Amino acid sequence: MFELRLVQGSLLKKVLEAIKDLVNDANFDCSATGFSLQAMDPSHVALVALLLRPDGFEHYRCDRNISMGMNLNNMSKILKCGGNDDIITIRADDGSDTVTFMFESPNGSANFEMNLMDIDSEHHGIDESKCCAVVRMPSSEFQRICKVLSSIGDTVVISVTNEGVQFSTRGDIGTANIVCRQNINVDKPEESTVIEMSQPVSSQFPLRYMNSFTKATPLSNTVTISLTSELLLAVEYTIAEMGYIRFYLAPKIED
Amino acid sequence: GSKQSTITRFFSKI
Repeated sequence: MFELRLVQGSLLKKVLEAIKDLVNDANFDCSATGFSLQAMDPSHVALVALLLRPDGFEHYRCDRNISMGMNLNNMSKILKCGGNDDIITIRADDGSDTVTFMFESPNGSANFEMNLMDIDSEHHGIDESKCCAVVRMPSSEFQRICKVLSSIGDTVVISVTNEGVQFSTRGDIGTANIVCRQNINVDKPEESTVIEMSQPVSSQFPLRYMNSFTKATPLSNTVTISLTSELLLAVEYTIAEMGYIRFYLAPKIED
Repeated sequence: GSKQSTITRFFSKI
């Protein structure tokens, strides 16, 4: 049997809002490591990795590893049936082809059963060692930059140098360049912009995906943007005390 | 011009 109980149920709602437009169907893997997911978008341009660790739940029981295939739009619909302050319990019996969501509030409870799906998926090894630039900044600022740039162009060039991180785009009406410099706020670390770089790096990415990733903004005050030497982009939002949601995005490359 | 690469080339299957 698998069962988890999340007191702050709104957190799971925010997770679903962050990924449901990027990925249609995905396997949620339940193991001693936690409640996790790895899935690509249908075009295989982006990959999302989610981990919610067992100690973040009020109760977490996983007798054996199971993989629950879910349509994320349907899961989101069910989560919206619960109130924002509800406690959420998710339960699946071994061998069952359904999963049960229970919502509890001081006023009562509600149960929803959702059909599971068989989804073919592969797990991917993620090599963090090739990282050559890391930028941590306020997530709201990153969201604003992606939104502003997508009103001008379709693609953003992200360049990290000793000067800071530059986001640039070009469109029919002209060009846009936004530079964020390192800025460490000791009193409010969540408002800091911190840049760590082993070598300058620059690459371009579709803004449509970047804007999709920023739907995770309500999960965290800060976002960490990493670029590897192979120009793979990783955008990570930590989920307080529990884990993370990471988005990986493949670059646009010269023909 | 530039073309979009796919994510699969960056990850090894487990």
